[in-house]
Amino acid sequence: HGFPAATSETQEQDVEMVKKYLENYYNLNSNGKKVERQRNGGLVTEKLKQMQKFFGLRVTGKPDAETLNVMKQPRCGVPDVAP
Amino acid sequence: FVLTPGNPRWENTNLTYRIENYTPDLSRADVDQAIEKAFQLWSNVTPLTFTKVSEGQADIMISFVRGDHRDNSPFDGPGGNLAHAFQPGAGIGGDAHFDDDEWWTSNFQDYNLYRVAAHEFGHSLGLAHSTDIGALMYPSYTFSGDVQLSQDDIDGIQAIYGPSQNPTQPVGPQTPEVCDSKLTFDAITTIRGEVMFFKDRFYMRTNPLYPEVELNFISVFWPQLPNGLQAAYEVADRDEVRFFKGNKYWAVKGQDVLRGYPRDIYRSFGFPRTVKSIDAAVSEEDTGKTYFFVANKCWRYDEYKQSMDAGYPKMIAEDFPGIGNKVDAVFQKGGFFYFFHGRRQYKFDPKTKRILTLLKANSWFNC
Repeated sequence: HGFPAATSETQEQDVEMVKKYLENYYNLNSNGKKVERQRNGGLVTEKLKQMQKFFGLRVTGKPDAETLNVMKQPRCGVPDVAP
Repeated sequence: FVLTPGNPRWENTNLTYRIENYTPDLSRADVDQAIEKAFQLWSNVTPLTFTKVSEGQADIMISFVRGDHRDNSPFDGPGGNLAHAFQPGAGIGGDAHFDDDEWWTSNFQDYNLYRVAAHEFGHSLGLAHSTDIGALMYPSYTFSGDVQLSQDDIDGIQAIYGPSQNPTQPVGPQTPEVCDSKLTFDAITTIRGEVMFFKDRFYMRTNPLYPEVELNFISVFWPQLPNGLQAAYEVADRDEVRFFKGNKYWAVKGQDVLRGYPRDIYRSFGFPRTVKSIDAAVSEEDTGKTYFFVANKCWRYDEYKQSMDAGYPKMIAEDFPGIGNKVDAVFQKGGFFYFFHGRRQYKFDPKTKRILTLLKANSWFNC
């Protein structure tokens, strides 16, 4: 939030936060080997889109400023999607 | 709203709860009261009853814990994950855990225990997270001064347990739908080059870089402002926005509410006491003239002289022919005035005193 609305690039630590958020609330599993990680990349994009859709954000699959802003907000620990 | 997958529910609707331990942040009485009020929100709209017990196993066990507390869902220190609760069922079912690495409060400082408990007990009763930002069951923490079930929350819990036996069914506030053609506004103002629309507890704003309309609680920016604002305008060369409700007004600079507010409109602007509230207001940047709209009349205030101009009030139709005799909201952009009344919006040229276009109220939201 702010005036004018913030638009920032994704920082390194944001990438970690995105992954943690998706693991906690969108069932992105965190284990997996190299190959898995490739697939995980696609999985992260898919989970990110699920989160953006839930919060009414533009569904880009990319951690843009609005998406990061929502992820930084304090919240309930219960996942947003069924296990 | 969303029901927990599998639709778990309590068959016995007379439930017990027990507060196993207390946070040191609040008195025991404050914790007891926050928990009791949180349950009351849900019992008011369903046949559910909640009885506090002091020992033994209750249906809903409430505790303050930190870090890994052996339920396979560790907390994460201050911020982030505030609390969680389990769906209806035996054992841990229904239980609610609050992260005691948070600071728990009974006011609008982070984090209000009553507000978080009301959300968690929704889970204890069988609700999952709602996508409605105005619902208590929305995942992110917001606190807009009062804690109330939205209509979305009521619809959700009554889908599981049915309505209460109350003769009159309580209803809750609806969250505005930005593309609802029936959408009307309480107030609209420019602010640092953007336009902000206000309705009930919410603001809406568009961002040139982002097509989605941002809708959130007014308290996200200005927790001291009341809900249900009635008028707002920007004095651009002072980088100040003024918000009006009743005979009071507040001034903000960006996200800061200026000290010494609210003030009253009589002493500050010279309104007669017959004026009880302002319907709409807009300030013309190049002349420093601010127009106030009250019922079918308008007043003109000179921001430089800081006094009302002579010859006012006038009927709205004299200075602004064609826009009708009531204004809900108005703002200025690009030298034009945009007047809103109900679902209608009039683009008005103050120089030629002519309406240029008739638009839908939510035409700014790219629906």
